[in-house]
Formats: sequence, structure tokens, C-alpha cells
Amino acid sequence: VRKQSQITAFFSLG
Amino acid sequence: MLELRLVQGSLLKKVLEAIRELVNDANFDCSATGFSLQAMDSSHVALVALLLRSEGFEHYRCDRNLSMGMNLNNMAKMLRCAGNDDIITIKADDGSDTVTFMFESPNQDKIADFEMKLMDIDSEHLGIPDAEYHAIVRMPSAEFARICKDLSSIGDTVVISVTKEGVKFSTAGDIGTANIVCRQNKTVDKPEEATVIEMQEPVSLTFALRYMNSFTKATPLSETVTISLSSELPVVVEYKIADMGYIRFYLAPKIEE
Repeated sequence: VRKQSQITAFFSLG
Repeated sequence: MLELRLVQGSLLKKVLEAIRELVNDANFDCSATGFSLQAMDSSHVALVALLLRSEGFEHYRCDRNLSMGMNLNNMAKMLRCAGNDDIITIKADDGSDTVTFMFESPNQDKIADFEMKLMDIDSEHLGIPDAEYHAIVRMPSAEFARICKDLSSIGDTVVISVTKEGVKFSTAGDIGTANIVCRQNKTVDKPEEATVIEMQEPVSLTFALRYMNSFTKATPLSETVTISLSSELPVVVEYKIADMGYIRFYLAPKIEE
């Protein structure tokens, strides 16, 4: 099963 | 006080058409560097980053950093009232809750100003680290748009795989499957027609086609598109904007559970 990841999982809040 | 005069006003019209489907409301940031925007779609799956450098404007006055919240559909409505050859000037006073778009026809016989209400937008600004990409594909933007459109009539997701053989776009759906391979092709009449693949190592990632199709709304901005891929990193789909800057779309991959 492929799950849609979120962009916020890769880039830090800055 | 902010006053930005863009002779090639059509660029701003195209920028709005490129992002308004993905993002509803966004803050435009104005600084000495330029006019920029970073915004996520409502599902936080994709991110758009725009930069129009100050040097690209005929006149660029920005006394202090300013962030202007705008509804992109409303902004697009106003910019659609500008002619394609019009010069567009963006004006705002410090502390004002409006922005003015001024449109001048090339021979100065028609001048219009449209004032739009600004809005307060709470947006999270993400830090995007520099990444080494496993593969970078540059290809004609119209070709990429055609591929995304064609595949989305078959399936919902696209697998983008880069190998020494070329770049492969694959999908599968209820009616069947589709694979489109583009080989490196540098022997073309014009450099913008080339497909160029720089590969450090093979990479294969899966993405939602709905977002890819939305990114291709930026096709009128650039003859070429650059797709940067690394394992388990968001893909970067970049359209250069003449000598002024870029619009970059980042899309999170689908990940095996």
C-alpha cells in the first residue's frame, strides 16, 4: 500500500 | 512604500494562472531580493516557491520588508483585466490593507488601476535544505505537460524512473497500464527542445498525477522544465521565469507502508 506523505515531513519549519 | 514596475506584465499574469489552482491564499513577500512567495496546498502535500528578483523589474522600490496576504483567485481576476502587452505596477503603502495593480498599455493611452483588499494569512514558512539530487531531467515543458495529461486519463499516480536508458513515466489504472520513455536527446535544432538527463544513481518515485497536472499550468512561463529526483525526497519541478527567477513546485512522494 502506498500512502501519500506530506511535504511537512521533509522540510523543517523555519 | 512599495512600488514594483514590471514591463513584461504578462509574466505576472502567467504566474498567477500557474499557482492559483494549487493554492487559495498566500503571502507575497517583498524584500530587497525580490518579490517572492512560499505556500503549501491545503493538503500539505505540495509546496510552491516563487521568486521574481528585484533586478528583473524596471523599477523596484521596497522601503522595508513587507508581507501581503492575497487571495490568489481574486488577484488572478484582477490581473486578467491587464492586457498581455501591458506594463504592470504593484503599489502598496506601509500599513495599508490594500494593494493596487496599475496597468499601462504599451503606448500609454490607457491606464487602469485596480485596488484589492489584502488579508491576514497565518502561513508556515518551511526551510528547504539544499539537496543532492540523484537525477535531474531537463525536457521541453510542453512534452512534460502532455505526458502528465495523457497518463492521468489512465491512472491516478505516476512512477517516474530514471536509469541510464532514459526517464520513464508509468501509470496503471482500471483500464490498463501505460509507459512513456523519453531518452536523452541533445542532438536537436534548438537547446530548448533537448531532453538532458544527469544521473548520479537510478531513482524511482511515485507521485499523485493530480498535482503534477496542476504544476503544468506553469508551462506558458518556460519552454523547458527541470525535474529533480532523489529517493524519498519531494520531487522539484522547476520552471525558470525568463531572466527574473523561477517557480518551483515540490511534491511529496507516495511512500510504501
